[in-house]
Amino acid sequence: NLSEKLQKALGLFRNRGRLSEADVKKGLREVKLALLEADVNYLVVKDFISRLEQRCVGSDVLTSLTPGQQVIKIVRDELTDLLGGQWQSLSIAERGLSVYMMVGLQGSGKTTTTVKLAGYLAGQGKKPLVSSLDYQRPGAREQLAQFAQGAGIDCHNPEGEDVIAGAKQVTAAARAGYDCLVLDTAGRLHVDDELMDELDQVRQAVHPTEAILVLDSMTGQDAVNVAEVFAKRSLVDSIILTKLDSDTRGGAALSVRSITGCPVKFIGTGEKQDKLEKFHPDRMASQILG
Amino acid sequence: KSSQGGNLQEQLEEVLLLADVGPKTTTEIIEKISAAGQLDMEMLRDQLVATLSRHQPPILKGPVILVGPNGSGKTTTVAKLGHLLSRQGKKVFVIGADTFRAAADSQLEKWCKRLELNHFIGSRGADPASVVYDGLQSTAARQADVVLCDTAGRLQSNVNLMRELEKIVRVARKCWDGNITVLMVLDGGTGQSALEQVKIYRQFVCPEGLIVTKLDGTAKGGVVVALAAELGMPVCYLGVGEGADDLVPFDPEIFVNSILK
Ligand SMILES: Nc1nc2c(ncn2[C@@H]2O[C@H](COP(=O)(O)OP(=O)(O)OP(=O)(O)O)[C@@H](O)[C@H]2O)c(=O)[nH]1
Ligand SMILES: Nc1nc2c(ncn2[C@@H]2O[C@H](COP(=O)(O)OP(=O)(O)OP(=O)(O)O)[C@@H](O)[C@H]2O)c(=O)[nH]1
Ligand SMILES: [Mg+2]
Ligand SMILES: [Mg+2]
Repeated sequence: NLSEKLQKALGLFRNRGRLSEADVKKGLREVKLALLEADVNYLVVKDFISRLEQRCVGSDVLTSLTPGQQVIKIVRDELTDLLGGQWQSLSIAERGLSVYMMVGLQGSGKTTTTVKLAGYLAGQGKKPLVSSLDYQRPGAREQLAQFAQGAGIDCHNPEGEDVIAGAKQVTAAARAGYDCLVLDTAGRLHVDDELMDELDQVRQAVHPTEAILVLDSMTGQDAVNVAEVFAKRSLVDSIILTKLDSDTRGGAALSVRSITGCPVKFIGTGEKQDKLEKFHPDRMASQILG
Repeated sequence: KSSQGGNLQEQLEEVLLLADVGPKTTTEIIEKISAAGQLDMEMLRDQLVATLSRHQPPILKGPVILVGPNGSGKTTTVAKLGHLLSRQGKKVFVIGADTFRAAADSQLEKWCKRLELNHFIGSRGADPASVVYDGLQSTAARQADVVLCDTAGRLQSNVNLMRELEKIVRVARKCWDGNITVLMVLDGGTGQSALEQVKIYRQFVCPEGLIVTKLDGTAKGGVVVALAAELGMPVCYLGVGEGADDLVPFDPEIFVNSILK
């Protein structure tokens, strides 16, 4: 792992004084490799490494640490900071219905996460309703209805084929009896202008309290392209990273956070309804570094 | 002159890294073509095509079991592949063995009806190995040229689910007189995790080829170069959309051109 590689590269002697430029160059080469292996975007890595260089060179080596340990500490702190520092909670509407809109690429975990998030809200004392606006994937509405039922979450899927009309209808209906609504949408490509426009129209129709980008944590270099386009269209207030039970390093977390500035609030850690956890930047930092 | 060379090397590395080829395979490929004395785009193109052409994908005959991580596109690919093979004049039978996920049965059923594919879908909660067994024992399966079998998505890190899949494949092999093929369906946006995924899947069920999906977005799918170089895993088809016709046979030249674009 990285910590062992740094110990090897920079030696095991506890220094007295400052990190030498040679130490920093050697150490950051290992860090760059670790980040690329972890799927952090190449351009994000370049930028991150140059920031680190400035922080590391001449930094005081705490006499209790080896140069390798010192570099790791600086990297981990910087990474944790970039990932948001600490957990940020879901926004709640100041009054009336809180609407959460789940968006993202095909197969990222939106439908599953819709129910998980509703379960989290129920656990917070809220009364959530879920609804599917996916009128195109075969069996999508059934999938949400069945999964919600298994989790004891109310589900209302409007009839008809017009996504915007359906969105308006369910948002109005939800106000009677619920204080939050989680909307599942169809998976789509960020480069599909027609479907991205549709999502834009849904957003303008329902004014979500939070638009949440649901992203597969094993996404590679493409994560920034996806996040950038969704963010440009004001379709990302926060991010949920799914399938983190896969032991993936999850470098996409750093990439999307850097590109959008939006916080990752939750992570998916399994297929069952209770497998949603709060995102901890420090734990993610360690995971990315491997 | 040397700084110019350094710049070109960096440019080529950047192209490969941004395409998800990964740092290890990128370094190997760049070193290989530098050692041959010619660090340029044409050499790189040739080396990539060679890597991707080295291992032949399997011929699809009899049972073909599609496996892979959650959400990669297995169910949709079963439908597309069934459609493609039917249009080639083959008799296709589809077995739905995802008995775990909500509405998995309904999703595949709707696809098969839409595409007029002969099918047997296991119901939710049934034992998946039994569904495969029953499906393969049927007359329809015995009379088909290809039997496509869909399975539930699973992460390689879940040992119990990998053991379940191992059992499904073992049961299929035992009850079929002839070869069965396992294909792994990977999301084209996957990064370096694909290496671990394929390694572990190989230990449990020996996939002979890959189908890489969702390449109609901006993801390049370059990790398949690493999978070919490190694991000798060939690619059979590419998924390029959500429609029935959006499955194309893998062509290394076309694929490499899109990586280097
Ligand atoms: N292991 C694991 N599987 C997950 C997780 N989240 C979702 N899944 C699985 O991933 C697959 C895809 O999830 P869906 O909820 O259908 O994804 P989606 O984004 O709604 O897909 P589309 O609607 O087709 O775009 C399913 O098999 C889910 O059970 C997770 O955190 N861990
Ligand atoms: N754009 C695009 N979408 C695809 C492609 N292949 C599959 N999809 C979509 O990806 C999503 C997931 O596909 P599924 O077939 O349900 O994936 P799966 O692997 O069976 O999922 P699980 O059974 O839940 O593990 C669906 O919305 C599909 O329409 C492709 O080649 N391109
Ligand atoms: Mg869905
Ligand atoms: Mg499926």
